[in-house]
Amino acid sequence: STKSSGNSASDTCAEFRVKYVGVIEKLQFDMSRTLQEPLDLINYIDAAQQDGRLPFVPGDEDMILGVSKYGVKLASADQCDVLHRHPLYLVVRMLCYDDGLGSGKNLLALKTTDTKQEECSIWVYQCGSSEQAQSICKVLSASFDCALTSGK
Amino acid sequence: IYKSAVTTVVNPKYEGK
Repeated sequence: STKSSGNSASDTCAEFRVKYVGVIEKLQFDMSRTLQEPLDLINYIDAAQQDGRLPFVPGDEDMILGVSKYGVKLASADQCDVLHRHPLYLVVRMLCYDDGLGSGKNLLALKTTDTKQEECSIWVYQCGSSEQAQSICKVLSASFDCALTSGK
Repeated sequence: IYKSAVTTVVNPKYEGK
């Protein structure tokens, strides 16, 4: 279910129902340079799941992922508390891909950095379908464009 | 096994990083 308030893409805050898988934190920035290619990042996440740093299956609690020009936010389903807040300027990239288990679910790998760009983290979420993953990418891309134009 | 679409959205601020 996608609910976006506001009309123009600039102040859209689109919300998507997702599940949280886990995070790989404190990656050295130059280590993460090796994770630029999508397949490298997918293999890295796969390896992290194999050696237990990331679960294979997300928690079963539905959460709300909010994407806007301010950034990406993860809130509980009742939106009473915000669990993750990723300011847009610290979001490096987002990668969406099929989880390969045949259920059509997609994984979202959000790479963020810190203000000094010394370390990176990979936040992994799961959404219900590739269509939903595509819309999340569209809104994030529009948010980057909007920040770029209004950033100067 | 990841045959289907892989979509990447990059923040222009970090292009190439």
